[in-house]
Amino acid sequence: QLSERLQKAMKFLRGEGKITGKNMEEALKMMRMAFLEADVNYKVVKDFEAGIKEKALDEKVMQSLTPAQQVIKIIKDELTSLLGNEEKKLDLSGTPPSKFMLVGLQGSGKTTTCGKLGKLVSKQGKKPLFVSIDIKRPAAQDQLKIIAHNLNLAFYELSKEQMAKPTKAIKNAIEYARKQAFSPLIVDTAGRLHVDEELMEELKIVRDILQPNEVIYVGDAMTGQDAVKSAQVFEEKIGLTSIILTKLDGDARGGAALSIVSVTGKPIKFAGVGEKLDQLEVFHPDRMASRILG
Amino acid sequence: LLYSGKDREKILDDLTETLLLSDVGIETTEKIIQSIRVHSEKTALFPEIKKILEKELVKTLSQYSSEVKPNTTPSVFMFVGVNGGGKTTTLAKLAHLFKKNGTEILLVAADTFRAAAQEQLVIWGKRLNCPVIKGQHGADPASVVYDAVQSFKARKADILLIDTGGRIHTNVNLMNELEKIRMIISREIENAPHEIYLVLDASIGRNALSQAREFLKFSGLTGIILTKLDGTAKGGSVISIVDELKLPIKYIGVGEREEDLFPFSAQEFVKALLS
Ligand SMILES: Nc1nc2c(ncn2[C@@H]2O[C@H](COP(=O)(O)OP(=O)(O)OP(=O)(O)O)[C@@H](O)[C@H]2O)c(=O)[nH]1
Ligand SMILES: Nc1nc2c(ncn2[C@@H]2O[C@H](COP(=O)(O)OP(=O)(O)OP(=O)(O)O)[C@@H](O)[C@H]2O)c(=O)[nH]1
Ligand SMILES: [Mg+2]
Ligand SMILES: [Mg+2]
Repeated sequence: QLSERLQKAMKFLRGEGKITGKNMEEALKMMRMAFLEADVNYKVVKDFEAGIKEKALDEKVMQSLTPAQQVIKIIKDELTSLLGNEEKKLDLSGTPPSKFMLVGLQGSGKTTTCGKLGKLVSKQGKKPLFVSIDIKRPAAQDQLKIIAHNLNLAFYELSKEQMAKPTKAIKNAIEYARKQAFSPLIVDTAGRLHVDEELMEELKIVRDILQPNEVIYVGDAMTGQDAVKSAQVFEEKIGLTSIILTKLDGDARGGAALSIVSVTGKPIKFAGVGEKLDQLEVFHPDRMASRILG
Repeated sequence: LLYSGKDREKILDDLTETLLLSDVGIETTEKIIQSIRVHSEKTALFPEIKKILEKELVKTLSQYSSEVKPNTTPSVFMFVGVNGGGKTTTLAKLAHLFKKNGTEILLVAADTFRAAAQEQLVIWGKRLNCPVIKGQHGADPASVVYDAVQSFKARKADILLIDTGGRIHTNVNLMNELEKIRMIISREIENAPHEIYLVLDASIGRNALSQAREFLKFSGLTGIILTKLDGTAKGGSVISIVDELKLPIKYIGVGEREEDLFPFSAQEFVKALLS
């Protein structure tokens, strides 16, 4: 099922009789509008359109009996392949403990997602250890501690000295995990703006100490045009390995998914689909493509 | 210097791109640009056209009063919105703002669901020296609000600030819960809640309008507070909300500290939007 604008584009092409370069351009313009309506970043849409154009302007498509159908299929296939073709697993490789670090803007769902990942890996037989280096947000430590407690999983509690020096806390947590055979170590970080140079630098230092298997960017699915800016800076300054998109239980079309993948080149591995700790799904690129298009 | 129709279209295209990149949304942008096309001289250059656009946007955003109570006490405020938008932090900021005038402010931690939600507000209450009324974790939020309202009346306090749990606007049960909370308040205190603020993250795209519509329908809304404008998001999604739902933008949040809240200025907002 397609958005009104894409249906209009199809109707337009069907009504044109002969398909030419000119009316294909017009149809692609309608597609551009449909993508903008789905909150895909304006510049990402333009790049995407350029990628589609060549395939759409192919002789076979233009001569086909159902050019509109063909174009829509090209769009859907291209979108799905951009969003990631195969299911991507978490990186739990190497000498234990494996380490995950969750990063992103304020309120995107990092702390909750830490819990969801812990529950997921513990169902796979792992023994995760949670630690939070968010010493700023009121009750951030409590929040992750309660989540761990509700899941019957281990939480590394920071001492007063560690609260003053989170980088030391990280080293101690790794050591503790190693000694007590916990893996993965799941590190929750404070939300921060990509334009806050000091906090981005702090995050880089933490990553260097932690040497994580996964640096997971936790992004809110209802983000609009700004999705590219923040994801891009996190990728440039910290380096990401994967993405988790949250709040997909809402009705946002989720164009941020395409924007974030395009600008970081990193795969979306999971989708948050609710507040409960079992509400994490493997990311399905084809379903996301349909959602963006419809 | 020959001026051609092509230059004018290029100017309008550039402004279209600016608006789209600021999350104004495609339909609202088309409407605005069409109006600019009609209201600008055929020979106008970029600075003049941009000025017309500015004036038009400021006019749209200033239409409904941004003036805030409490100029009458007792005053009851409710904070609603989807998950993670900044409700709890914004409530604390407003408590800080109102406290300057020596009023007695009670905070209500009615998010009994999310881990450490009540603890979060309790810490803010200690910092701001405002009592916090909370309930058992997992209790019915409506009962926490009911108790808080009784306490508020008994103490003859001036301002009651009610924090609610984040919720997805398409979750009917949670939206009904919000409606129930509002009904309890209005039944117990005349004309209350005096203000129901939708706390909206400035980086949200088109979904902001659906959110506003649903919260308006279930809990009612008297205004919007746009948060996280200290980031790079422009918050353009509020324009369609103001235009369609006739809601004023009361404040903007520009940081995580209690002082990072300012009354909304349409001029400043539009200037930043178009920069
Ligand atoms: N509906 C829904 N809510 C979610 C989802 N993920 C997280 N949340 C909610 O979003 C809100 C913010 O989640 P947090 O985990 O506190 O976000 P955070 O990124 O750690 O926030 P900061 O640490 O302040 O940056 C909470 O109300 C969560 O319950 C999701 O997938 N769906
Ligand atoms: N940079 C910035 N961060 C903000 C602003 N307002 C809130 N935050 C941060 O956003 C995150 C979420 O804020 P909360 O107050 O917990 O949001 P909430 O809406 O109450 O979240 P839920 O109750 O879980 O739905 C916290 O890390 C806040 O510090 C703002 O104006 N600017
Ligand atoms: Mg957190
Ligand atoms: Mg809250």
